[in-house]
Amino acid sequence: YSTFPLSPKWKKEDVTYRILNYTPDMLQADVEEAIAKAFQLWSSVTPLRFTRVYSDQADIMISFASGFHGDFYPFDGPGGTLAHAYPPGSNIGGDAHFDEDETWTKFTTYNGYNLFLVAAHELGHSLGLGHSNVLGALMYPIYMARETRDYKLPQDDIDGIQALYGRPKESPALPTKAFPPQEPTEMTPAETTTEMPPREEPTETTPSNTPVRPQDCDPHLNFDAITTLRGETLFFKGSYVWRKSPYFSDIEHDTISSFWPSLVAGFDAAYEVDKRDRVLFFKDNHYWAVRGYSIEPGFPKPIQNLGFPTSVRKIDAAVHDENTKKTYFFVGNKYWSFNENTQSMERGYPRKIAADFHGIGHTVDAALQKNGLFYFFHGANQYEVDIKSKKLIRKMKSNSWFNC
Amino acid sequence: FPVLPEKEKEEMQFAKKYLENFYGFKEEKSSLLKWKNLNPMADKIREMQSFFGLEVTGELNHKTLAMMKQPRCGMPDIRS
Repeated sequence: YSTFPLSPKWKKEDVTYRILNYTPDMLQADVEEAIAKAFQLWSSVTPLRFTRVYSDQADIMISFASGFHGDFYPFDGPGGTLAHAYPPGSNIGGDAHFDEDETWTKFTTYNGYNLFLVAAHELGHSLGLGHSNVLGALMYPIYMARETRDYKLPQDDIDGIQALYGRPKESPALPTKAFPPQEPTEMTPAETTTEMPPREEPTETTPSNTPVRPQDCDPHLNFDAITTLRGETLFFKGSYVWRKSPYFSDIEHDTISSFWPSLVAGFDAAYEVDKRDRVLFFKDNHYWAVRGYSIEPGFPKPIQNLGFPTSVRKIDAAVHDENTKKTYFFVGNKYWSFNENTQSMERGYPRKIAADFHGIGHTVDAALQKNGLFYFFHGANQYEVDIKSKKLIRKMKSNSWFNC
Repeated sequence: FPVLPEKEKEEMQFAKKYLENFYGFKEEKSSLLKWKNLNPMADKIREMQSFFGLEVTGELNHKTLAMMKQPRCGMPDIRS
């Protein structure tokens, strides 16, 4: 952990806070709950008590703003900087600002930043903590989506805040007090936001049951999805990525979150339209577009946007043919052809896979185009196909790309 | 990932801004100072790589750039 130079801290135990305005991304009650919960995290490990006030100057003033917003640190639009806060002191000291150009949410899914997690981090600054270089610490500078139910403050953050304020006096600190609810005097009326219907939270695998990465040359190795990306080839399974590149000889082992932290693990399909430097990832009935490390704004989108009927709830595999500008989507024993130029599904589809791809008599887990040939993966095997003659050339192990 | 050629300069600009915001990087204006410290940006890149536990090379490689592009808090990482 770290503190600010000269370790500024509040010289009292009763600290006030005030919520100046709201984000239209969330219900106001959810904003208030997220912030109260964030204060509770810090009061539970220190003698500090936080009280919400509704008018005049509070020690910690909380607001949402975008771009230039009256201090010397303008926000930067979606992504990048999410929020900032000032160390304890008068006036702007202690204040926390949240970038309204972000999408704020009470969930820990991929469409938005969890306000409780970001607020808890920023309030750490408002109390006098600087950044920690301990990966996993709350005061680590980079946003990491994580389970927030029963969120426990990591030890590094407890050590840091107790170095400033000591331990709580009595049994776990009093819950954050609020004055008896009164009509707050000023509210920037945020348009009522219809809260996103709660999506089933992706089952977060806790570290204890995180599946282990299979060995590169495991003869049973199979993949969820495969795509090219700027001349490289990425193989996905669960949260793991195998990266094969012409720029370095060995296979690089990564995780999805190391490239795209806000994407969940377990893709169903992926493909690149390399004339557009764009890769699409599919999971359940949604898809994302990425350009390098950046997720294009406005995603995820429902796969029905591509022309799938609502009866299709997920796809098995996808591959783009650079020669014909068509993308093939595989679902069960059928496949669709999507015209990337017109951005629409072609007529006469779906068709049976077996009818057009001789030798591919089963479902397809993943698909790849490399050097003009197509590779269809099914379990631990892959089938090399010449798409022009639609002839099966040979069958190999799925991991034959890993120089086994 | 390989950087598309025309993006190279853009990435360098982005990295400079990042190091200014979070690591107190200041581009040397006077040529004398520039001569003294050939590449002040490399020092700041090393400082950032060390903070995040990356391999400390002083070069703006893809992992370093990827780390810079992660959504984050707007406060500096070094005490300033």
